[in-house]
Amino acid sequence: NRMHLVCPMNTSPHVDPQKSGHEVWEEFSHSFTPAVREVVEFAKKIPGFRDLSQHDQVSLLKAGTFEVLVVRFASLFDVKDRTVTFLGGKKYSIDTLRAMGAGDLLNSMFDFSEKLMNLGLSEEEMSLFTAVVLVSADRSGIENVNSVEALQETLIRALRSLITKNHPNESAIFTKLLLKLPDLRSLNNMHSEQLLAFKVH
Amino acid sequence: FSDPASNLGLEDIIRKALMGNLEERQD
Repeated sequence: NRMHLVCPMNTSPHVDPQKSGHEVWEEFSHSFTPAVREVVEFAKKIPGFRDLSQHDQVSLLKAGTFEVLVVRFASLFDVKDRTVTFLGGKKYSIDTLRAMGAGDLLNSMFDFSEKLMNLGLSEEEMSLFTAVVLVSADRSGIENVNSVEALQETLIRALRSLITKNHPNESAIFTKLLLKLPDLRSLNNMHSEQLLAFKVH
Repeated sequence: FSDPASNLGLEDIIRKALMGNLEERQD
């Protein structure tokens, strides 16, 4: 019944069997907190984000942090080597993680990361795409949908303009990027289900 | 599991990280 945490936001998937569930959770939380803070700092730098209401800033971050982290840490999933690098720096093979209990979410994360990395986006393009991921007017609990929608449209226009300028002969890249948004939603839902299972256990 | 962010303690981390900036705005 040895437990493992197969999320790469941990330093390692191995869990000390002497620790209580609460202690394990605290340690996990301690691992991902700096990454979450970085997402908040990133959001603050999106032009117009700070002009949204405090409620909507929090709602967007609550709903979108996981998706932003998936984009930012896509490079942790090495499709060629079939490994995942955890925050502690150690790599684990897909087979090892499967033996530890990882399931469909791991496969889906690999698929997503591979497709995203294959687009060969620059840092600036990736950053703007990440802003588009975060500022989505259809997240639950948004008070001022019009304001979020206006910012979302501005960001999407900026992304299209940047991609068109940088990849004049690859017009499909922008479409492919927008199609990543529902993929991220799907990963977010799968991840929430895994968290529920973890909390229940 | 309607609010995974709250269950994770994410909301608390987010609010604290945003707070300095939001207080700045209120000033």
